[in-house]
Amino acid sequence: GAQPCEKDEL
Amino acid sequence: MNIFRLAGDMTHLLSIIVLLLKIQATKSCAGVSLKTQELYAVVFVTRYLDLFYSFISLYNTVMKIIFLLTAFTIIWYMRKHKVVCQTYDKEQDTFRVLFLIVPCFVLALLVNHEMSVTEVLWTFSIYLEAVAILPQLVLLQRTKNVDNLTGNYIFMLGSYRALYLVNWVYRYFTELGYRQWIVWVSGTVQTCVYLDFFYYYVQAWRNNERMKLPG
Repeated sequence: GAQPCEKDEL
Repeated sequence: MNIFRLAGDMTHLLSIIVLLLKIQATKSCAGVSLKTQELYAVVFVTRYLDLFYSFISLYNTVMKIIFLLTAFTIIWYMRKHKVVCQTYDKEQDTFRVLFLIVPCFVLALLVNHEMSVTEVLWTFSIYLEAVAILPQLVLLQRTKNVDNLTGNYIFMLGSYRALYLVNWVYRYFTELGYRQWIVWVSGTVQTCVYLDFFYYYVQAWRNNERMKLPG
């Protein structure tokens, strides 16, 4: 399923 | 963080510095689209809301703050600086930004990871960034002659996106379970938006002449 991944990109 | 990602971020930062230096040194923003700059400000504000509730690294936080501050500085120059604002091509910069903002927002409501305010706004910022350069490209097409600095600015923005693509391929093969479809698809679209521009930029560079777009 769609998991919000860690937003480590800018 | 891999080398492609770092190179991408640095190219992005450099593109903004080039634009700011052009404006400061020539006291002119001729050929620069205020609409695009305002869209970038919207992109950064909606994406970096996580500055308030999550910490990833010092690098991450500092870069976010720099992107936000420089975006608003450029807008300030174009709208408020008494010399620079007179050089703004207001009559030519007429792209209807709502045609970009509304569809991106609707898409963010429909396709997202989680139906929360911050997640929808983050997704919206990803979609909007993919098309935010369009008013700038339209302005360029209208004014035909592209000055070197504006050309370099757009070329670097496009390169930054291309480097991010390589970064995603690298991460896909090196990080287990790493995937982010929304970002990948939007980022690919965003990079494709620059292809036509790249073609004319490289052609001008090879012929050692000033860049010109076809009518």
